[in-house]
Amino acid sequence: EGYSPTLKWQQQQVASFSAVRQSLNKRRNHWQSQHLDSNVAMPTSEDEEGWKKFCLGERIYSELDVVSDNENLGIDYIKVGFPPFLSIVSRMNQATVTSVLEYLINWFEKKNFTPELGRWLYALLACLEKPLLPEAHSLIRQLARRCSEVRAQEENKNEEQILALNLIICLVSR
Amino acid sequence: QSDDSDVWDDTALIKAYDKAVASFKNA
Repeated sequence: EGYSPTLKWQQQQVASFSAVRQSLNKRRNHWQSQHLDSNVAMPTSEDEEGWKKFCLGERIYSELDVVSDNENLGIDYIKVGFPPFLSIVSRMNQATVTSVLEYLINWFEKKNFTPELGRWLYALLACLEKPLLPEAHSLIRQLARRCSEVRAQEENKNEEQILALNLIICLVSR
Repeated sequence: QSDDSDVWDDTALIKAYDKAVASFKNA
């Protein structure tokens, strides 16, 4: 009660997500051919720890306190993690998308939800092509269950987190 | 459907996610 989104909101999210997936498919070839910055070193498909660091950043991965870095005006993606830029996710084939999804879900099984994790999960779900392979199907169901579990434990209604969890549960289940 | 080329820059998926999460507040 009070945590669940309305049916109308869910339907809107499903429609928007579908449009996002279509646009992504249309532009995948274009973004695949775009030049990547020299600091973007994508891990190999099997490198679970490498992908966790790449997506979430060394600060979250190593559970370090976030220290404000005033003298550094640019964003250090090694520390804060690379966001799911189209030029990055378009380079990932379906096997890699599924593997990284699995790595991040493994992470989420033991750790807290963060905005960085939410963005990557959303982006990887958008990259999954249908028909879903059985392992992908099983993975995203596991993801929705974990989101539901974390949501149920949330007592103080950290609003931003509930919204993000609701979004993932909605996209997976619908 | 309108042409969404303008909003489909390298950050399009990030913006789509942030927009979806923000939209709940208005639901």
